[in-house]
Amino acid sequence: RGRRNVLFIMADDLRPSLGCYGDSVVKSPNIDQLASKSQVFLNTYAQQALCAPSRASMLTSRRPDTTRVYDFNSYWRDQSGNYTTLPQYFKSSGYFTASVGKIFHPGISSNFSDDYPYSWSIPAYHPPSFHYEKKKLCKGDDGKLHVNLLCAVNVTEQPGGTLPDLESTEEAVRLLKSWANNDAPFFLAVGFHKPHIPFRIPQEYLSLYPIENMTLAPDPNVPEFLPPVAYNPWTDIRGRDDVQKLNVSFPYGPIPKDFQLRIRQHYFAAVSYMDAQVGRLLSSLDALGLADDTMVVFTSDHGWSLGEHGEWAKFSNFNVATQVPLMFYVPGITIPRDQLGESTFPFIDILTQPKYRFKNDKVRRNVVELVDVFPTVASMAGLRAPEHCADVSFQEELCTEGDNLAHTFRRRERG
Amino acid sequence: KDEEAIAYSQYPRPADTPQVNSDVPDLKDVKVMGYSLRSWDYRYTLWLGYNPKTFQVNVSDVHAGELYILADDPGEDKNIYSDLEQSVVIKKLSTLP
Repeated sequence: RGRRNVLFIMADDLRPSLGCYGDSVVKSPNIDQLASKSQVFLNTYAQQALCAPSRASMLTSRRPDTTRVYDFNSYWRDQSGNYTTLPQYFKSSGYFTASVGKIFHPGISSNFSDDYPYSWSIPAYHPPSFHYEKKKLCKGDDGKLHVNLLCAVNVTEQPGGTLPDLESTEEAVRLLKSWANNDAPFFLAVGFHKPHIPFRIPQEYLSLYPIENMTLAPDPNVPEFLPPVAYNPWTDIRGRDDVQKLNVSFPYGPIPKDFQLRIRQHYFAAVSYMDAQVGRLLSSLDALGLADDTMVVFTSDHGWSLGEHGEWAKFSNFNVATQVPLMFYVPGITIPRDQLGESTFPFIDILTQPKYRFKNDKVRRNVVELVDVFPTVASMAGLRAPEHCADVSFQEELCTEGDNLAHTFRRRERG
Repeated sequence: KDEEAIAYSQYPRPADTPQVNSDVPDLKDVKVMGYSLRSWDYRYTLWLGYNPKTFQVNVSDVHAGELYILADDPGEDKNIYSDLEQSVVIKKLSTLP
């Protein structure tokens, strides 16, 4: 192979509540292991804390004012310009590109096709069990099934005996196996649905976070001098059966403290569940002998407020809503080739292996943005990074409004 | 290379006060856009009038502002925009593209 493959992993609504970002509560051993062999950007920010605009922005490397995608009802190729996406760029460079799970926001904002065939060599895969995500499948205290926010389940009792991210992992592994012996390089994007609400997750992950160990956000009240326009009333969680029962006042709440603790417990458990899927995926990459010529990118579309400022959502400009994890594993660069052992990413089952320790060797503290991802991934994979856009670039199909961070991989951080 | 690293974000709102569509307003309902710039040291946000038909922001139509000094206030809980509204810092930041 002349070029590096790319495994591009995205979580949904994941703030940097991860061990590798210094969080002492969250258990994320597999992402921490990836971070220990990656360059980790500690201060990365999304351009808008909403799925469709953020993903369109990151994947085209244009800011929302250039994509003109601010909601769920616009497709950038119709709305603003025929911009080239990150996967499209790889596809046009000879890569086989595939999307598993949620990479583009589905629906209107990706032309009901996840931007296929522009971006992908084959139609995007969506896990069939996602169909049930908003159905009455969560057992309530009354023993009946509800559409709840808090929805830890026995997976064997769910339709099909599975959950969306489990299915996405299986499909991604299946694709990796089918490509393991191909000569053509691949760009595989895997978008996990968690820790996005509802917290429909395997119930065993809750046991990692005993409720008596949970704490409230350090600043759980709406700040006194916050302008009302800056506040979001987190309407999406208010519609869930279990939250409706709380009779929380609109728009400021608050949510009762015991329920706040349970939301935080479920979010952290959802992170650990998603981490396990990342671990399954990376250990398969490893087992197939692909870890030494595949770069791995891990990030999220935006963050989520876990009670900070009295909010329970993204939908704002607060750091907790806009900050995301970002790391790049580039074999031979973020880890010397002679340190690539037989097993680079052994799966760590946090349910049975609670003790682990990793150290981040390469971190960058300077502020970066998700619009930087496109030129950086292209460059680190061995392709030419797009040129910087002109001030007005609606007619330019290929350019970037971000910075190519490739130079940061070899130079010491300044300032 | 010596320039300060800045990250930009933005968020649309349909009104100056929270209402049912404040979280995810349809484009046609957007009246205000909150533009943020953040560095290692601070987050500065201006909420400006916005026309969704022309996609134009009115930089002289300031609905609100936020300024958080992150070294003192990492959780962004003490908005000091009003305290420093007339200061040199704000004037300088307001002239950024």
